[in-house]
Amino acid sequence: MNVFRLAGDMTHLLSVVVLLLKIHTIKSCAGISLKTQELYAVVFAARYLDLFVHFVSLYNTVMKLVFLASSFSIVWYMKRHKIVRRTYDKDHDTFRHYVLVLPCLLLALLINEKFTFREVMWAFSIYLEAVAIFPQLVLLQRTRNIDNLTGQYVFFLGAYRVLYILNWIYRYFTEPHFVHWISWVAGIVQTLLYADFFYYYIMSWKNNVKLELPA
Amino acid sequence: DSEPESHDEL
Repeated sequence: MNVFRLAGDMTHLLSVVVLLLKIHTIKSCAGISLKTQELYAVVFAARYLDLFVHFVSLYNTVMKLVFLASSFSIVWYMKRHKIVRRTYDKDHDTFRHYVLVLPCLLLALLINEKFTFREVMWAFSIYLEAVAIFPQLVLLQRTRNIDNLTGQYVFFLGAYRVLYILNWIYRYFTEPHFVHWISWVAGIVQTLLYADFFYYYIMSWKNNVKLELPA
Repeated sequence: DSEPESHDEL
């Protein structure tokens, strides 16, 4: 495993930790999109179907379990926890799941590395992850006061994507057969979705003002 | 039947 991949996994993990910290200690999920969180739970469930069939390493298995457990518990907190759920901004989180899920499913049936159930689900998870941040970005745009933890959460998620691209470039040069168009194209699309957010995030940090996205 | 190595990522 190269340094970019490890740093990518760590920022991904950090984003989850930041979000759990917000939910667990502040008991608030204000500014967080439940739609995005539900989509991530679907992404991990679809991708990690191989969890008990295909062993890569202890690291891999543990990380998969962490992402599965954290994504489902975040959804649980936002829907069921009696204090946290009251802070959920339902009125502004109006994105419809099927708008993203159905095209991704269709695309996975058409474009996959092998037409087997697990491979189609894997491709589906890659496509869905690429667009799952969409409801979150829409919600941020509608939120007047974006708190620091929410901004950091999205920032770490975006950093994870950038680092994964560096990881693929590194792997391409060190493992010449490592060509996976599905994850590369989807990954680049996913990273571009963050470009706008990154711009405003860095500007707000540089000018020391509160983060706000233009409507 | 071996897995594609892209599946060693998370």
